[in-house]
Amino acid sequence: DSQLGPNNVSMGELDRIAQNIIKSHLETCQYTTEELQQLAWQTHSYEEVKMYQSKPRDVLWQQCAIQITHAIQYVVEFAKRISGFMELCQNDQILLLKSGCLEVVLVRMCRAFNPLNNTVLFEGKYGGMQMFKALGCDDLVSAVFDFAKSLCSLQLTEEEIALFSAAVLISTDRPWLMEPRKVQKLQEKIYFALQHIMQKNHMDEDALAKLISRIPTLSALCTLHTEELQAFQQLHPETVNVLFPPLYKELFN
Amino acid sequence: LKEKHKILHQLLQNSTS
Repeated sequence: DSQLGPNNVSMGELDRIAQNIIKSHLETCQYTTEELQQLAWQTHSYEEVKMYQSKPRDVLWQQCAIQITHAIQYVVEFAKRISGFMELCQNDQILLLKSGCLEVVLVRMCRAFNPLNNTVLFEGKYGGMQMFKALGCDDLVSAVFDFAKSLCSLQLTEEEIALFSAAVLISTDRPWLMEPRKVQKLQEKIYFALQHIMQKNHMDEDALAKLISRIPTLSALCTLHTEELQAFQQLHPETVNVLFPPLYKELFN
Repeated sequence: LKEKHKILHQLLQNSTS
């Protein structure tokens, strides 16, 4: 425990941080790795994909908003279990989750993405991009699929996904933080723990740099999502106001 | 911020299940 790692954080502490985050991640994932492996080749049939494609735009948007909101609730639970997160002030807890929850959902999505046939788990089975055609935002859907494929190519372990999710969430890049120093200290420890695990697992010395280089894409995807939501809302204000989950509206509207 | 994010605030306040 007395051996010192970067920035004089003891290796024992880094290990405790890593173990806490990995446990929090595993306890709050919607699907276990085993469940995902069992489902991996259960794909929506041609008829089912056609059925999604023929849905009215607002109906599919609503279905996606419900799925995203469900996934976000698990991310909130993940955040709460990270040691140090609940010690941040309430303002910063809300800010970090508001700006980072969708990014974490997208990181977690790579667990439920099959890069061999470019399909993602949606409503119980895997399906390709064409399943989301009726949303009317091909650019966003295609960018999300590209991101998932690119993250999968890094072949991250469950531990690395956990620590990367925490690093994405606990970020000093978010504007209006009240205690940025406190967030920074926590973020640094998470990065050191991530670095330590990646050095252990990967032969590729640039693996961590490659992973970090995906963060701007995450941010761009979230901006694109907000823009698409605004465009959708202009055409279907009633759907958003009445039928979308209140948490989704609170976070993105 | 709490006022504008009542649901998120409530989720954060709920005890971890």
